[in-house]
Amino acid sequence: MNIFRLAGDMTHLASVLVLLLKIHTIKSCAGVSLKTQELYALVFATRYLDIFTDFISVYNTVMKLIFLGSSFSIVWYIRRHKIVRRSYDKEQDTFRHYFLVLPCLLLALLIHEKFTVKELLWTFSIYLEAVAILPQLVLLQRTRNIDNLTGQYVFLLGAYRSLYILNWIYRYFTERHFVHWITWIAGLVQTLLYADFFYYYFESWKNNVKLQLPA
Amino acid sequence: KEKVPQHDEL
Repeated sequence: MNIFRLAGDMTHLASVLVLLLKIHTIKSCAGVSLKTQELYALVFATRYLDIFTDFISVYNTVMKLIFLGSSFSIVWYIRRHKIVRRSYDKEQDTFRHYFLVLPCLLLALLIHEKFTVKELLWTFSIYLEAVAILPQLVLLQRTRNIDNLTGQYVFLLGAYRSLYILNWIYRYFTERHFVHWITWIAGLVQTLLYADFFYYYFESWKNNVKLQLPA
Repeated sequence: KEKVPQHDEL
């Protein structure tokens, strides 16, 4: 475990906690895309099947359980909680799941490291994670006014994969640990999707004005 | 021996 990996995991954890905090305390999910949250729940459910088969470390297992638990609770809050669900803007959050899920499924069937169920699901989860933020980014673009917590959530989520890339570079040089090129490409795509958001996030921070995305 | 890719990251 190096500092980049730890920082990446911590920003990932923080992003989820920020979102849960917002939903739980303000009882509102305004500006949050249910589509993105459902895709993340699917990402974790397909990637972390290995908690039943492999043991890596207590840290690893605990983190996996946290990500599974938090993603499914967020989905539950937006769909089922009697107050939170009222703040969900269904009309704006129109991105179609299958538009992302199907291509990722096909790509995983075509490009993978090993043809086993577990490995295919893992590869699928890597592809899906790379693009799962899209419904959320589209929603931000549509609503334009972004509250602080939602902005921080997206920022932390983007920071997480960028730190993972630094972690892969570091591991390559220190441990000669090779991350498969599938992971590299997906990770780079995932990080690049945030480039635009990062730009406006830092601009608003620098000028000390409220974050707004251009129409 | 067969190399099984192990995913030790999250």
